[in-house]
Amino acid sequence: TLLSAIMTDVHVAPKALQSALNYACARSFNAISVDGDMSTNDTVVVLASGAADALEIDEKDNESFIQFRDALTDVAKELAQLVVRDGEGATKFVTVTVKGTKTYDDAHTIASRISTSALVKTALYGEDANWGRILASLGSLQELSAPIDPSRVSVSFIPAQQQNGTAPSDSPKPLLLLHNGEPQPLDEAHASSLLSQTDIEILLDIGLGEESAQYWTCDFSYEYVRINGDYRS
Amino acid sequence: NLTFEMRPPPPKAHLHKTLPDSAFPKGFLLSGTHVGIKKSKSAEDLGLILTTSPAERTSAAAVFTQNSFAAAPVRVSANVLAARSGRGVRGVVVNSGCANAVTGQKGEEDAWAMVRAAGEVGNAAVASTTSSSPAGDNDEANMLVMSTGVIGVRLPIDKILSGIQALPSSLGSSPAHWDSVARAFLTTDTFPKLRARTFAVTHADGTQREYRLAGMSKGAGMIHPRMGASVPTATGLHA
Repeated sequence: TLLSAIMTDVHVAPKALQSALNYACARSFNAISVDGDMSTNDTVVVLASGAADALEIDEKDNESFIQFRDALTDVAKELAQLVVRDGEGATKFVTVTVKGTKTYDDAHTIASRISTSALVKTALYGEDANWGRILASLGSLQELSAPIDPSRVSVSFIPAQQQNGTAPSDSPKPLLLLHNGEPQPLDEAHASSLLSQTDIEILLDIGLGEESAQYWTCDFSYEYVRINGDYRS
Repeated sequence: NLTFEMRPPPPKAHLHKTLPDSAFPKGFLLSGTHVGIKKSKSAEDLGLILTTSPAERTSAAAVFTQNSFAAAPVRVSANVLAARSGRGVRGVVVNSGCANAVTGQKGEEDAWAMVRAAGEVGNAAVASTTSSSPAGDNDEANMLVMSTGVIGVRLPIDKILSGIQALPSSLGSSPAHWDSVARAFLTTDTFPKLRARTFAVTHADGTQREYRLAGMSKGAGMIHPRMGASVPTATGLHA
């Protein structure tokens, strides 16, 4: 179960607070997966005390609302990512970035599908750059607004970025596995070096549009089965 | 034939952060304690978060699971929030170790009992710690409730209600108080997830003010949320 409580001392109108939370949640808690199962109890609550000062933030005041909304989104994203890092049995923290779709929903749906594929997640545990499993999982989607054109799809594994948007200087170089539907020569040593990292990013370019989305997931290990095989109701 | 050995999970100690008092938002009192829901005697399993501000100054929002078997605390919290239109919510009471999910009518009654008990102690605690009364809002149905843990088992509600009555004596706003509530959320998690930060907002009158945000989360398994602002209309009660 995912639970979260976020508190702030901003004075904010209830409607604006709900709007900010909806936005933040779509880009954080609703963009993570550990095992693909939705709980009966998932809840995120935001409480605003208004204790800092009397100036109320409302959606009508666009600039202040967006600044608050973005701060809330940043905190929510970090709290959501911590849940993935603590995923049962997880040994990898994986960012799935999908770009080049016609709509945000398409990018989100593709990222969600890859993030919940048991075969992709076991390959990540095995540190295998298995782009075939990635393509198979996204190719099964029927609910996209525009059908995938296999000749336009590119897949890369890249070292996870730090908070400043750069990769550590000693991290491996990005690994392009598929470019416009054509498999690229694979350097096993390079792939092994990159996939042995704890933090990995899978980058997909669908080649159809300008929209993008991110999802965060983890690998699927023996330990996950042990924990949940032992758990008793 | 296994080609590799089982690996231990990566170390997570670095995920704890030391946070100064100044990073946490003003206007909150918190406490986490052990009341006997979890087997481990040292593990916090009940938490309370209260705002000390006047009711008209506070606001709340939430998103909830879209699972058709949405648990009693989910439905009750959505009900409280809707009834108050997001204004004047006094706080949140949370327990771990039992999800109070698929527990029928009794589960619903238990969730409401938690809301009322927490509302009562919350109103009293806030009135005693502030010079003015909490805006005259003594409504006891002004708390949200969250539960997590095993599904299909009833809450040990007597232990929980006794624990709620005792919580005011340990309320505070130090980083340790925030941490104790973050721990009261945990189930199979291996570390508490607590973050806080300051941020600036430029208001329409041109003034720039600094505010604070602090949040805690829990979760390790059964994680693939798709939450929305309302709960599914068909409740699992009839299935």
